[in-house]
Amino acid sequence: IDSEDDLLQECITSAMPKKK
Amino acid sequence: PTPPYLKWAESLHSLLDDQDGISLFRTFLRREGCADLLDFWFACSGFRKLEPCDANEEKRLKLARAIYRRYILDTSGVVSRQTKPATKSFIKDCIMKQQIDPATFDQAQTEIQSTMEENTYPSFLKSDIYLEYT
Repeated sequence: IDSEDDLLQECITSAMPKKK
Repeated sequence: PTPPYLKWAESLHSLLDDQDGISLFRTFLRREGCADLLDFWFACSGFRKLEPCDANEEKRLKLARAIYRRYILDTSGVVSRQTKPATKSFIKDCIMKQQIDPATFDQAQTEIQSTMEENTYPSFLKSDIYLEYT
């Protein structure tokens, strides 16, 4: 089970633009 | 073609649409002690992208709680200070009632975005960090 911090970090990363 | 760093000066969205722009903006915000504004803005966008379906419900609730605890609950934090009391109450209610809509954080994200557009983004464009980069 992910910790809250991991979940939050994953969420932030998922919203970032991908490398062009 | 227009260099990326000139595009960053067109709008906050142009800046946040570029990995290098985000990285430089984060360096600036960290120096100003308000990098949470940027992380919260992306956390809200990431939350909205999570599909509300049965398989995701537990994850969405856990994530909503994590965002709330990390950025909203701590009233001394920059995100909490820049979010209207009514908006904070709305998010708290949603979490207490476990009614987690994809738009739960939309209003708070809009308020934080306005803070960045009115304050930190113009300051960033005038900062030595940005000017040295260009």
